[in-house]
Amino acid sequence: MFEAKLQQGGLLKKILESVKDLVVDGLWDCDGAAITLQGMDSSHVALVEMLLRAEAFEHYRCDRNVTLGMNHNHLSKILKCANNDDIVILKAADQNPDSCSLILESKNGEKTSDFVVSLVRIDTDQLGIPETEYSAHVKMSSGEFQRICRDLSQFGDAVQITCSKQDVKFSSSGETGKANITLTHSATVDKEEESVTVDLKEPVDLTFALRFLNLFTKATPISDTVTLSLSQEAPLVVEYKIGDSGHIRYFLAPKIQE
Amino acid sequence: KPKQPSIMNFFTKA
Repeated sequence: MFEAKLQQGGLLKKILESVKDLVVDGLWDCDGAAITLQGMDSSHVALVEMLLRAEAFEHYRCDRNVTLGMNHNHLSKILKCANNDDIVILKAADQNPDSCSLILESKNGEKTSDFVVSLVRIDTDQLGIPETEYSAHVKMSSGEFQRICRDLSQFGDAVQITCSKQDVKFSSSGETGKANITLTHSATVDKEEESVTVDLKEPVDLTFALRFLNLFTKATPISDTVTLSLSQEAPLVVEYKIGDSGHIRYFLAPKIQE
Repeated sequence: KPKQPSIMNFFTKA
């Protein structure tokens, strides 16, 4: 039997909003320690990995490892019925389940809703994500990053990210013209979510498709800050922490000049 | 026009 009870249903709502426009169907791997979701967009350009450890749950029981093939649109419809402060319980049999139950309990306990969603067969390959030493880590406000990606999308379909010791520059150009946004490394980190910290081993200069970055920033409500990890020749990692009990990581390869 | 590689060029099947 797999059963997981989340005190804050709003978190699951935000997680679905973070992945459903990028990955239609995803494999939710549940084991004794955590729920892990990994999926790619339909064109296999980007990858998202979500991890939510058992400690995030009020109650977590997973007698045998079970993989739930979830259609994220169906799951999102159910979660649209949930309030942020509802308790959400996920339940599934652990012998090749063909469905998953979701129970929503209102905070005052007067309303209980239960849904059964059919699981989908997904035969995507699970990819191994190698541990990588990155040349640069940029930690910044998630809202700021979302705003930069949105604003620069008006100038071009790609953003060039250049990191130096002092700052990180986002540039885009197209027929509208050229736009540069430069964030200076904050000297003092007083308010974490408003500062920009650049941890640089060596300078990087990479170009990424804004269409995907704007899909990644759907996770902005999950965390006040976002961390970008960059290396020449390696996919960009855009990471949003889920409190202390997990993360959502998006991976996107840099564009290469023909 | 710059090319967009697939993520599968970088991560192997587990």
